[in-house]
Amino acid sequence: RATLESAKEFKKVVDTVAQILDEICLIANEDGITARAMDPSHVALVSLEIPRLSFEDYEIEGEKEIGIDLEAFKKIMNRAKSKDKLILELDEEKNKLNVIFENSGRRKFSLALLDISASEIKMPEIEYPAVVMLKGDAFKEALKDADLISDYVILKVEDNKFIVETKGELNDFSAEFDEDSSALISIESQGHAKSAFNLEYLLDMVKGIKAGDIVKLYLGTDMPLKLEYSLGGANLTFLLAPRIE
Amino acid sequence: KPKQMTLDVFFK
Repeated sequence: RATLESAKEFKKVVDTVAQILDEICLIANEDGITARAMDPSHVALVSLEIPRLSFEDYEIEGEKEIGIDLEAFKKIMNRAKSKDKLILELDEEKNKLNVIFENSGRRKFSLALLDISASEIKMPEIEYPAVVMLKGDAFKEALKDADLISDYVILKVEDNKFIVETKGELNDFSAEFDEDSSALISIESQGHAKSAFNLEYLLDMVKGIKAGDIVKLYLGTDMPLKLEYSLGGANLTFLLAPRIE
Repeated sequence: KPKQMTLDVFFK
């Protein structure tokens, strides 16, 4: 049984993960809740971690695997109201996850669990030549700009600048974040990094980002992008395979 | 034409 202070914040987590995956197996143990899975095409990976400390209350015995249909969970979470607390309660007898919104009253959905097991995927240990921290909404806006021009985007780090660019058949777009840019928090690089990525996936991954959030990007040349940010007490990490010329 | 890679290549 786990209680989160803001159901509405957690809704964003579920929305974002549901953009990429159809189902997920949550692992709940005394450290908190984690989950990791690749999308069916193996282009993207989502890793979710909600540390025990993010919960207002958290009770567990042993370790539980909770298989969830994300489309159904998303629909339920969309009913969260702004002051609702969220209680997630595993009913092992009925094989259901109770999703409870608590405010002046108490609304309970019982979500049927899926018979899936947790994936054994470990994050690959990749050495990245460049790490960029920037304001999440600035990154999201640059991706939306690029989306007007093409279906892919090039993310580059060169000369202590982070660049988002794309070329269409007729039109081009580029956004530069250098040390003078208030959106750029930090940039560490050993040499250049340049990789191209599918924009649809990237836009799905940044869906939950809002003003004030900070994203951390790990980049290389023709390497997967690693993207991290925190949302509603959850740490989200995404990997996205590059497009290669 | 650019080719979309999968993550499998990078998991080795």
